[in-house]
Amino acid sequence: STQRPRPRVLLKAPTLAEMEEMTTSEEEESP
Amino acid sequence: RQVTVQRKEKDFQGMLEYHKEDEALLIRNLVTDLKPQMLSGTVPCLPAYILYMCIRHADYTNDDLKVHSLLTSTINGIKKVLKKHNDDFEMTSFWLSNTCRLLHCLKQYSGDEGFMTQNTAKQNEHCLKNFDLTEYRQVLSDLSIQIYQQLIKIAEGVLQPMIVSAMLENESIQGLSGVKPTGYRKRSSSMVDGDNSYCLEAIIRQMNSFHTVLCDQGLDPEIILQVFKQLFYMINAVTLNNLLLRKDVCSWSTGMQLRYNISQLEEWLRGRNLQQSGAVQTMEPLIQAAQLLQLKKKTREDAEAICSLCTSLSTQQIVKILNLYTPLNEFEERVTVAFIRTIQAQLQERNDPQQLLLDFKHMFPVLFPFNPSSLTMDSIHIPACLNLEFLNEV
Repeated sequence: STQRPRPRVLLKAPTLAEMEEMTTSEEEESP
Repeated sequence: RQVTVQRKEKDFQGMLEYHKEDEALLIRNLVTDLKPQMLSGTVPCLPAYILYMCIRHADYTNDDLKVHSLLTSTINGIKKVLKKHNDDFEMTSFWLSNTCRLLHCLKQYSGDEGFMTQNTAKQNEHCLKNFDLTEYRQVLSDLSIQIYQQLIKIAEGVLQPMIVSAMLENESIQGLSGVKPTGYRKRSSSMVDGDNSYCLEAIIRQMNSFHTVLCDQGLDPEIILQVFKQLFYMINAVTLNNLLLRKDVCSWSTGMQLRYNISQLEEWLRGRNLQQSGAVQTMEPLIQAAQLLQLKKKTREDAEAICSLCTSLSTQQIVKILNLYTPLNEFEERVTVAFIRTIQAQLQERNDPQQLLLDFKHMFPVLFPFNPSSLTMDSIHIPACLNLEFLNEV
């Protein structure tokens, strides 16, 4: 077919360091 | 009248579906609680392929939250395993292989033409349809670098205690102990009885073990080459630093033994087909130090020969070795001050680094070249031992 593929949507991702911070704060919150 | 509708068994399209509430179980069984030994005999990097097939189904159903959640849980799960097993070479290399493979899958099936050149038509059908995961690829690449650094740290920690005795103190060449510098024989023989004495075979055995694990786990060959270049650099740096600080090993006989040991390591690299790693080149300062110990050190011609040979050693290092050089017996002369001055004069135009010792903790930057797989997703079988029966093949 001549139909062009639909452009994919960019999924924003946190950086590895940001992920680290998120898990650290989650661990701190949990008892 | 009963009508029997015969439905054709639907072909597996290489996607895996799961309920959102099973994500934690998936990560636990496939990442955090998984033991690499459970997967022996299966296709290398199986967890990476399974995770990609799950991501692909979430992409297929256009569920961005599910993709986000799965990738975040996967990355955090891998980090948790690495933290728990931070001195386990096998576990670390297993997750390096799988993280790199997942990264390769996200490229190979991204839909970017640059990554699809080696894909079969079937593989092209398995590309992502809705989402661009470029940013997650960056996170996985950063994670791979962290895992690589942990792997090198573990391997170096195992090898480092062996290096000095195996490279400088152990005598495997028969009859060489008779030509040791007088006054140092006792120390050398007492080391053999000590707890921290290793021979070169111990290093080679250990490297065989590392290499076998890396190959069995399907780590990319280009990364394996970089691992051994890094380890050989460390062997070179630790050995040379010790040579530069110890008078008792600066002798003709140690030079001879050292050159033999290096040739054994070179032979090991050839035997494992790792000669294009650049590992031997990192040993060049040590090779030249071994030669310097063996060369004549008397005439102006000797000085010229040393200067033209020792291009990977700094002036400071050459002078230090000459100063420490210990004659074998009363018939061999010490290196004269005049000879050392001649060397210094000949090398004064060199713009050498000032520090005497090598940084044995230096790390070469690692590269993870794209390495697409010829495997097709629909050919992958999930073994029962993984306890992933809640995954539905789609």
